[in-house]
Amino acid sequence: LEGQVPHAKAKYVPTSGAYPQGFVVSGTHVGVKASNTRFPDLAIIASEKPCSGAAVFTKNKFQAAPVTVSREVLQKRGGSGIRGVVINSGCANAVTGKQGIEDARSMAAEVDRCFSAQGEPDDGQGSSTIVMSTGVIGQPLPIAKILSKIPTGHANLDSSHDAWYLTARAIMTTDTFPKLMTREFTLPSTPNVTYRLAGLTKGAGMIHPNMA
Amino acid sequence: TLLGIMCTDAPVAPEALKSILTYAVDRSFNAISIDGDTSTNDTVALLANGAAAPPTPFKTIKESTPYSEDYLQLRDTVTSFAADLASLVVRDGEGATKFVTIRVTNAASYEDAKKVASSIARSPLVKTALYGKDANWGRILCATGYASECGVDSVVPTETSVSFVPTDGSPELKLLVKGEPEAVDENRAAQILEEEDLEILVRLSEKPGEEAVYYTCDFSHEYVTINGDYRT
Repeated sequence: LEGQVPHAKAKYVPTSGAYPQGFVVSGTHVGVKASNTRFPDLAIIASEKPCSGAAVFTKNKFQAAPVTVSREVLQKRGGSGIRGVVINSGCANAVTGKQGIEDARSMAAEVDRCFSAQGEPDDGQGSSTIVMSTGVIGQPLPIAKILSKIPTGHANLDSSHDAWYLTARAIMTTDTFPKLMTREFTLPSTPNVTYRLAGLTKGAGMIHPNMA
Repeated sequence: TLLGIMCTDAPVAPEALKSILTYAVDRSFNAISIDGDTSTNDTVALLANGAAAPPTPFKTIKESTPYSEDYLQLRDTVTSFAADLASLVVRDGEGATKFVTIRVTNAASYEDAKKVASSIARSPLVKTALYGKDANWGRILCATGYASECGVDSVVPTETSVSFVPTDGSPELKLLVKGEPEAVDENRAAQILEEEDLEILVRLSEKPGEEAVYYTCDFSHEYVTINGDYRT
């Protein structure tokens, strides 16, 4: 992926970071868009242990299937016992009807299955995975392709800077550079403990968010 | 579409996480505009696993009234972090050549200030003027004025002032003071607009009040090229 970031934007792309403990990530090539023959387009961000989770979603009346499914996951669990997020780029899975909902649920279920296969007990509260998609609207997801690569993405989960970089790269659409940041901080009650924040984001067009 | 994921190893209870995220997003990802279009997929998630917390005592940050110091510190840290992340999105706006901060001050309420800032940030005429490096305060004022259609009551033409604030720390360039146009030094304006970063400061009154910040970019030929070519 070297040389892919425009020179003027290189200053915004970190070459290292202090990442939060207990989080592992991966970026995997699927080829959601047939024209994408080399870049990662499937991201998984996971906590090694179940964690707290919260999300805000678009207030657009036409909400994409992953928005509906992720809201269900968080509501059902009350924001507890979340394991991670799975994201594909290249296809938004928006305005795709009942099949879109099924596809979004399948993506989450496949990530859940990968964790179960590691011997983790099922807590009986349904999926613990948040789903996101981004890309063109109105096309069905190539779900078989995506599902077939989730185990690879799960197997490649890692905490290194390179893994975070690839993950940030995997969620890009018309973005020209991966957007990744980290920060360290302390809290008043535990001044000797250093906590960390890592964040990745994407977006370049169709941007005027109004989320709740 | 905007997507964002933030992860922390601080220990945070779900209800606190939810309110921290909402507060942070309102002041960051919900305060940016590239082209004024709200996507079907916009989502920002925040995960907290407590992995860095000392084993004993394990203190989980909870929302409470009055808010604890830890809660407020974490909320402000996440807010500033989210604003920096959101800024990266604006810097990568399709075809963008400028990063513009719109600061609206002295409003009757935070909501009023944010609506005015949003109105300016999504105005195609303001954004094309910025691309053309034109200190066109008339378009800024126009967008400020029609924010009243969104329920803003605190815009009073004779109390409104507009300035460009350079990012190099030099004094602001006043374009309009209390509704009266200033004699603008065009060379100075051109100098300021030559820079990638710019702040537009709109004071709705001389009296102290609430402030909101919005981040946006200019509109260029390249935006039309990119989106004319993009296929659904």
